[in-house]
Amino acid sequence: KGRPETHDEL
Amino acid sequence: MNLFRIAGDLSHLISIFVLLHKMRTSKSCIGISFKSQVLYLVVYVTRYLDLLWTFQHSAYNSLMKIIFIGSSAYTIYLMLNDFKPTHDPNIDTFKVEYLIGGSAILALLFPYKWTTAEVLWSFSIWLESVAILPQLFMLQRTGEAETITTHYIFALGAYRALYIPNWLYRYFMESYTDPIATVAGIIQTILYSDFFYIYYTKVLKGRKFELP
Repeated sequence: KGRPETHDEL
Repeated sequence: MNLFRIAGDLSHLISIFVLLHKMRTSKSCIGISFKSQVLYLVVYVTRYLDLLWTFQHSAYNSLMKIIFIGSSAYTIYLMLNDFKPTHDPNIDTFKVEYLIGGSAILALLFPYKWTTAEVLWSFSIWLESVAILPQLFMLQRTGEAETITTHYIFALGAYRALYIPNWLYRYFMESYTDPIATVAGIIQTILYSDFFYIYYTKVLKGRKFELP
């Protein structure tokens, strides 16, 4: 998967 | 979402409450670096700009982002108004220009994408990794700190330290990687390591935070 389009961490 | 990430986020929340509690009970911001607080506000505002277009993606993330930006702005408001007389700029002298400049250069050189939002996100990650330096520098100058101030710094440092096992977990379980955040998070944890050590050896054993 790698990195998603939006950052899902804070 | 895994246990490490939840623990990290909770640690961050705790640090905010500890800081506000410290200021309210002591009616002062003695020992708190105004420069670090301003850097954190810059970090949260530049990173969480995505609230404008990802607000509906995750209620949890959006709520936390609003809390981080809001509490950070509120802390600065308190330091500039209610507790201004207790702030001593003469011991808060770290040159933050280098931190901002260095973060900006790294962000421009290696963003995931050359878009405004991604460069600002990357900038915020690098800046966060060093934003504690004015605070640690101030501790070093004064040589000691109130116990509650050290609890605040510990909780804030633990947040990114706990993200490291979170990234390892995600790498193995989800094949997820975020090299910028991971490298910056490791740097951040290293910067705190001296502090963690003194906190562990002194404060946890019921003694005052004093530099050796």
